[in-house]
Amino acid sequence: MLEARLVQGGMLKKVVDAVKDLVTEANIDVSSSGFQLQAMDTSHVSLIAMHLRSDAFEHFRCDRAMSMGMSLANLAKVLKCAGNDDIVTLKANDDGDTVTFMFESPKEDRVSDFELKLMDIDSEHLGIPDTDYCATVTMPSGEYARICKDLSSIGDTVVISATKDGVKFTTSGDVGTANVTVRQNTTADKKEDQTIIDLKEPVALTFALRYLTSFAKATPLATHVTLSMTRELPVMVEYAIQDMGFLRFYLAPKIED
Amino acid sequence: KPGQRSITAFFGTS
Repeated sequence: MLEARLVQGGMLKKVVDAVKDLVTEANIDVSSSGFQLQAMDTSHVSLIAMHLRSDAFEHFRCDRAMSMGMSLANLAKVLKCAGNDDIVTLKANDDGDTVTFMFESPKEDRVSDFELKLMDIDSEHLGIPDTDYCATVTMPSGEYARICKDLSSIGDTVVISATKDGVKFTTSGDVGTANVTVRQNTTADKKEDQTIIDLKEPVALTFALRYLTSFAKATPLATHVTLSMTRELPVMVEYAIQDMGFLRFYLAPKIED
Repeated sequence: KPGQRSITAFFGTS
């Protein structure tokens, strides 16, 4: 039996909204460590890995590990019916084919419940290796979203290069070319505006902009996003889910044959 | 033009 009560139910809405356009259906794996989701987009170019730890929940009981297959569009429909400040409780039986969501308003004057049908989903589980990244950039998530949006209007592909001078995003298209350089800024008055660059070795990688832009749908989750890069390996784009877990996107690079 | 790689080329199935 599963019972999980999340006081910040709005967090769940933000996670699902961030991934539902990339992945149509996914297994949500529930165990004593919490909720985990790993899924590839339909083109198998990017991978989503989410972990919401059990200690994020006010109450968490999971007697037996289970995998709940869901249509993320349907899950988003259900969560859309929750208020942003609602407390969300999930309940499921070990061998059931449904999961129940209960939404409670903060003032406890409105309670609703929705039963969502589960589905069997065959999914490959990928092993994500531990990586020593050459460059790690932590920047305001809004800035990352803006760069992706701006460059998408010029080109389809971006080269992200990290050097001691900063991190440069370059694209080109029919219109011409565009460069945006982000430099370290640890002296900004507001912590939300700070950018931290940890460079071990210079690195440059090429990516499809439309995936990087899609990842930016997670912007409401966190003030900052972290981009981690190593030569000829997927970039990791990570949004922290407060101190409750993380939402990570991995994107395979484009490489010269 | 650089070619798009699949994520499965980097992360093996476990």
